Amino acid sequence: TRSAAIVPSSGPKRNRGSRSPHDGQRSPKFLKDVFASSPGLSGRDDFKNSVVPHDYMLSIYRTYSAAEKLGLNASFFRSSKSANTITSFVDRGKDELSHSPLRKQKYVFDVSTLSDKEELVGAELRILRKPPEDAMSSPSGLYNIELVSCASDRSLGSSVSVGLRDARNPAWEVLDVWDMFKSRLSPTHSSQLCVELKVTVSQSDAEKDLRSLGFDRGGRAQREKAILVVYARSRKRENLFNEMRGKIKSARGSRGSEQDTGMQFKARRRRR
Amino acid sequence: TALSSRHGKRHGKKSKSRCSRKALHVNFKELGWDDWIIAPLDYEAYHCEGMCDFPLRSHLEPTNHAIIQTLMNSMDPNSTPPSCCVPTKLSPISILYIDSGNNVVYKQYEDMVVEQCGCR
Repeated sequence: TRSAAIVPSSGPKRNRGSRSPHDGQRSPKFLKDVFASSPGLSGRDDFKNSVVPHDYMLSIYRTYSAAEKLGLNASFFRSSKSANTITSFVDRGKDELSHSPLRKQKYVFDVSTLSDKEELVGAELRILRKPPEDAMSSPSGLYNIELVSCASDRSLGSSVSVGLRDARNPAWEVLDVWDMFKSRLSPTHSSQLCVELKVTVSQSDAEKDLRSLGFDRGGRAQREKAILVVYARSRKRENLFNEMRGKIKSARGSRGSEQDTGMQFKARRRRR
Repeated sequence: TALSSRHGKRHGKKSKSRCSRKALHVNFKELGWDDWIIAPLDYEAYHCEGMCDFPLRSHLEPTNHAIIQTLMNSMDPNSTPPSCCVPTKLSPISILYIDSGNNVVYKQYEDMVVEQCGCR
């Protein structure tokens, strides 16, 4: 098998075949033109560089594409939950510096891009716990990580017990939030999903300081931020051009009231 | 004939090979799609090329209609074109990309690689 290429190739490969990829009327070259000249999408290299994939998503890609090359269907993997689409939403919440000790944290995700054409089959919250520098003096034992609703402070039934004595190294805590997630995603669902995290010592209701346990979000890199991972199964075969259409649409939206660029787009469409 | 003459071949000579799978290396960077596709940056898609002429071989898995069309073409090329050499079996590939909301998405896209060609 060949390992998946994550690192950009050093330069364009040409003359590999007898036919140029730009040959023919059905070449997607025109899509490239639309893309490149769409305001809001120009300078997408900068945009792409600002989006850093989490290791978990890279790992999913590597595993499933390697399985594909061996002729295995990725949906056979238990971890995939029979999904063929896995989306990661990065946490937009911030810790309030004034709160010390930090008893609760709000994790906020913008899930507005979830498509109603896909059947959702699972969701999990992945939070990086980085032990503080004075980890040796931090309390050890079993802790309950629990999620509650931001709006009602009601438990969402998602909790996990962690033995901190064994976890001095950074580790991703994974909470299955599927039950909570599906109950909140009605046809009129909000584009924001907000959950509050708190940690208690086992057999006690005392809420612990999240900073001392390694949940401090200050100064974290993009790939260290918590992610909501949503597993979905497409109900019908989708083609790549759906993604392109979505992007063009979003670019139009981001243009706002720039009327002159609207004229440019119309002119481009006429030319096409 | 038109294709043969474009490639500088002599008229009348059967220069095109039979329908089969040929290499087609797709480079998303060259397509300008590397601004939203994270990985892979390229892959082998293959394509189908060649003639579907009489007699059709069984490995091309022709439909009954393709057999009839090919027969008609062999009898009178002016009345009926030959059947088409097209993908008859395709397989998916995994793509990691950035969606319109800046989220990183893994998706398995169906029908991205030609596994088998046939006459239809």
